[in-house]
Amino acid sequence: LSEEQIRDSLLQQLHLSEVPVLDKAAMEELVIPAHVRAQYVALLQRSHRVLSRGK
Amino acid sequence: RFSQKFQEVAGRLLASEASRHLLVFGMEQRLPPDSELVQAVLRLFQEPVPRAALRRQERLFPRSARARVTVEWLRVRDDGANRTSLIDSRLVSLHDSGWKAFDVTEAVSLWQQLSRPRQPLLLQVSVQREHLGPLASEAHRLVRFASQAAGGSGPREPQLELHTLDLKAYGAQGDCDTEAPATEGTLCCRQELYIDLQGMKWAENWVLEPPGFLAYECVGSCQQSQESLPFQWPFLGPRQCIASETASLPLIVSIQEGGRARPHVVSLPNMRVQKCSCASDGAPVPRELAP
Repeated sequence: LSEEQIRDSLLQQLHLSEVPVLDKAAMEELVIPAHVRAQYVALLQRSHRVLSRGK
Repeated sequence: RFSQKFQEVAGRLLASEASRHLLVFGMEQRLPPDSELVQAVLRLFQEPVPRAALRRQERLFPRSARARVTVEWLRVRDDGANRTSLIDSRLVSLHDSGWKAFDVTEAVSLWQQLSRPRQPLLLQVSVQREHLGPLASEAHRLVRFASQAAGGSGPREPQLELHTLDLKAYGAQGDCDTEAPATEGTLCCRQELYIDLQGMKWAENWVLEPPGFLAYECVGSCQQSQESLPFQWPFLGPRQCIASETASLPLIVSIQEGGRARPHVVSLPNMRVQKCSCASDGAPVPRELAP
């Protein structure tokens, strides 16, 4: 799994042609809302459940 | 005939008069748990046709002395309905006799995917006319395969030959030994591989979570089978150590929307290796069975 493969997969998932240029100052102020974090955690847990269940 | 759009077409039904045999193989314990099926061969003994019958057939139908033999896997569904899958079909000559081999690997692979307790393996063998039509040959009536002798096993009864590989020697070895680094002689295993997203320049300010993840990779070599199989699959490559099961990776990324950045959850498929296996490129892949 290379760095390029991860980047290309992410671009494909977001339907983007190139990596977006984001303002660093704006990013530092960005807060992840609770519902977004909950969605992320749920996906993480689901993929770990698949992992522990095996084939 | 019920459609307004098409003109009615009259047809004639030409009976195929197939003869059908159902072969039942009790398969439990035939395939050891730590083994991989490489090939399954059904062997049927074609009985010789009596000379007089052969001469009569040649006189009546001088052009065709062949019949079509079809092998299907028969599955009895939970609701009692029968479902057949075509496994092999070929023409056999009336002049032939002796053992005929059919590649039934797909049937056994499909049977292995049934939920337990599994029904026996059911193979339906039918002998049909080569062609349909008023002047079609009757050769199919003369093609006969030896069946199981009553009360015991005969030398010519149908046989199912299973070629397997012991996965302890020929399969992947689970997770690699973290103490010993993988070398050329290492057998196929899953090795830890940490992907540091924070260290990637392009991910800066874009990927918010996670800072990195354990992706794993498949390393090492696979032992090659030296056995000469009855059916040589032309496109089958060597056994290679590959990721046979993968999991997705959720990420929180920032996306630009209406002039401002907003966190967004995205899931990237096949980013983490769950299982490594030794597999040949070109080998039949077991399919998901519909209920």
